[in-house]
Amino acid sequence: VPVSKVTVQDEGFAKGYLKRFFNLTEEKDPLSRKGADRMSKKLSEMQKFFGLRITGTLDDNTLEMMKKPRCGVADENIAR
Amino acid sequence: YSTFGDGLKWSKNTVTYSRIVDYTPDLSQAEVDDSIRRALEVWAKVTPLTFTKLTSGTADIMISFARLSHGDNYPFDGPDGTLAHAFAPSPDIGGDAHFDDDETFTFRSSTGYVLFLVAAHEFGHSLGLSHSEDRSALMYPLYSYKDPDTFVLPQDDVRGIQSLYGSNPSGDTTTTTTGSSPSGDTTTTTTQAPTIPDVCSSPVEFDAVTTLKGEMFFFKDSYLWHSSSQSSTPQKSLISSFWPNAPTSVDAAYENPGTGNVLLFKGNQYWQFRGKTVLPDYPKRLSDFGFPSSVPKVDAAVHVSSISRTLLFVNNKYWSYNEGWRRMDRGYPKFIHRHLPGIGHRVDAAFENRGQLYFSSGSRQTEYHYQRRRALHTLMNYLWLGC
Repeated sequence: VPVSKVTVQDEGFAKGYLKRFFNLTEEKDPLSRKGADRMSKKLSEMQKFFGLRITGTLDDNTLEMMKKPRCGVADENIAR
Repeated sequence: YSTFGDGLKWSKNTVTYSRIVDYTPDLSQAEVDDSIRRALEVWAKVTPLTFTKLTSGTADIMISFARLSHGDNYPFDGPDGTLAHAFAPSPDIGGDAHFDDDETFTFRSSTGYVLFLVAAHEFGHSLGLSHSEDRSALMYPLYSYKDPDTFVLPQDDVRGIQSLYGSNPSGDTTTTTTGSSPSGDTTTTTTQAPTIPDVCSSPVEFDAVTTLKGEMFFFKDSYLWHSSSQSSTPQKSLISSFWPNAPTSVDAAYENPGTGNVLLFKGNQYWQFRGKTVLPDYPKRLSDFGFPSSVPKVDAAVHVSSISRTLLFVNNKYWSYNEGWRRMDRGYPKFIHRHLPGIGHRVDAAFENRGQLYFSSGSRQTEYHYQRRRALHTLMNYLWLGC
């Protein structure tokens, strides 16, 4: 079973990325069920946008995509 | 493509942009200014928009280089990651473009981020486009290197920006610089699309020549002469007015009479057009055509109808391409001077007219009988241009 190399830091980085580009809003209790669902939903949105396999979980490919050089404008239409 | 919606676009066609106050140390000021100007020209070319540079005062698009937290709610993040951002059209910060000065920006090298490419993307936002899901689009959020000298705005971006502003009615692109000079008077310099010199006043060298359904196109820099049955003298215009997705200038061109398509070559890429429309998946690399990867560019190309072969010239050699089998013939390349005696060692442009071949080199060309491998006449290029 391929062991994912995703670390706690990666989780933090991913959360920041989703907040910045996919309008992930802060959950009062980030560890709550609702917070996890929200993160998973935004991960799926990002994976769909970039043509990745839509898993809703933070895997190596998704993390690699998040680290590519890019424009700082949001991908979801919150830029307005 | 996608737009910011809610009518977030400029309600005028003259958009102003600022001179840059704090330049990045990665490039000379001239390189930065040229990158910015060409990045705006990408959008001016396909819309009615014109861009005026203000050397003082507040412009619609204020351009700056900054690091980390820089006064808006979107701090940069050090090297790599976020390269730049821009704001949708609106007053104040709207339209402004900020570039992360912790990045290594380059003029054209792929060993950093080409400022022209990053700026052209950000100005798409400044004009009202948000990100595209099309990986080949300029407005795709991830950076990918492209040769700035052969850059052509992808169709997805053209459709996106024209959904906001319409197309360019004239084909000209103008960026002007207006503002007060030290003496206080206003200086206005306007750079129009290249004015086309009077061709008969001096010898002319062709970059490429092609036929197309009985008409002829003579390419030089970013423009061409087009001779058709409607006019006794060839008409001058920009390449982009015939083939909007073509590179600014071309190295070689030919018509495949079997398909009626035109192929244009520039650098190590080539485009195939049916009418004005570029075919899907183009541009392609020369290696896809069948050239070895060592070939940097094609100098000339001509389809020889009597043998159904296309001859393609690279430095002092040439290849023969079988259009039917869609592959290069065996035994090539061959030396030009040995197998096509009488046309010299190199060719700038080549075409066929009424069964004869014409090989142009410098301002002259040789009329050539292919079957007899004999040069018939030498003539000046500009004779084809009504001179």
